[in-house]
Amino acid sequence: CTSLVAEDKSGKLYHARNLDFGLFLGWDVKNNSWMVTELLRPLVVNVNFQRNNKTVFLSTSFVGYVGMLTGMKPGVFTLTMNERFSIDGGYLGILEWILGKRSGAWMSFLTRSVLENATSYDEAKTLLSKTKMLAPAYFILGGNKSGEACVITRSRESCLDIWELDIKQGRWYVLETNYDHWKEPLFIDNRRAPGMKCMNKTTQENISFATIYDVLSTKPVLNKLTTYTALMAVSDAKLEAYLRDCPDPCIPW
Amino acid sequence: RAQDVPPYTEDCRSGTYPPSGQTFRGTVPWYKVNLDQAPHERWQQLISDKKIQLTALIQSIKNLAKSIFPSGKLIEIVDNDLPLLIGTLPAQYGEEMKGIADASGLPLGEVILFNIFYEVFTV
Repeated sequence: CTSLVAEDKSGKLYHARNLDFGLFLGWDVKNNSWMVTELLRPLVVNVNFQRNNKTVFLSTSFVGYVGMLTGMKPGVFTLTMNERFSIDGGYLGILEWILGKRSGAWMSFLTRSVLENATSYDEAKTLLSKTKMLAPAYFILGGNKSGEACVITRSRESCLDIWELDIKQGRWYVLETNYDHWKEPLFIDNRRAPGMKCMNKTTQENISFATIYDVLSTKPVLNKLTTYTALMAVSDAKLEAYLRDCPDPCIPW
Repeated sequence: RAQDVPPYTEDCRSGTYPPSGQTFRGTVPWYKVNLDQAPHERWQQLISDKKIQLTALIQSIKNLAKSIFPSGKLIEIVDNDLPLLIGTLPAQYGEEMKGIADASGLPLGEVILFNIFYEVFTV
């Protein structure tokens, strides 16, 4: 996955992502594609969750999956999560859960609960950084005020790092793939450098849905695992999602 | 051309929005989910519209599992043992999963597996 939050010159925040899923889950030799990724695309839906006929939050999701990977509380915050691989992974959390140690939260239920119940950027940030979890993860969170965006790097037990937007230091966007931002990505899976190169080339003056979509359409940020691209602008309560394809030549991940 | 060599790194794209062309597969439909409804009922409309696609995905995952464990033991565990977890999951999500299983006709264990895929695959 690739997620980013960027702030334009007027202080407006944009949050976008490519959702990549299905690595090693069956390669279709005939069509040069991942089988599960192909089957996931028709299941992508945008959902408006309502209570008393009023929107509580918006989400791009997969039918049958009750947790959330991409969502927005209009006017309040935006949230995406990226997978964080670790030996101390979710399978250990599941094992602990089965054995009765149930103090951790399931990742996608936590994000759903945050989207449903948190009422501010700060509250969402606290919940995502402090709740014990069954699996490690990256949470990419955007607010509705200038400077409100961060990447929260989580292990199962604790928050390892919070990487924040810092306009004064010239950090007008944060971009996260599936590696700790202070370490080099795996050399055969470097989507971070091409993504950052395109963001830098775009410049803060020109950031918009259109230019962010361009960044997320550039290979290998766009790859054979990309199921959808979602674009969010919290101040406009605007969420757009598009199904993606990556015709050859295209890296499988 | 350099971009044709793995990892197929392109020059930064421009002019791709509004989406069209070969990298665009289609728009994403909108649905409403009413949180005032009982959790069991919330996903009925969506599941009824996408039952065939959901079943195809789950079947494909089962086929993959069968190719790794041809005895079918893994699927047996998913179908018979995973539903035992349902009572331990946060209440509304457990009920929603039961509703999805009932509406789609899929075994509850397979719906649970789909919902905990993230935890399973983070290694």
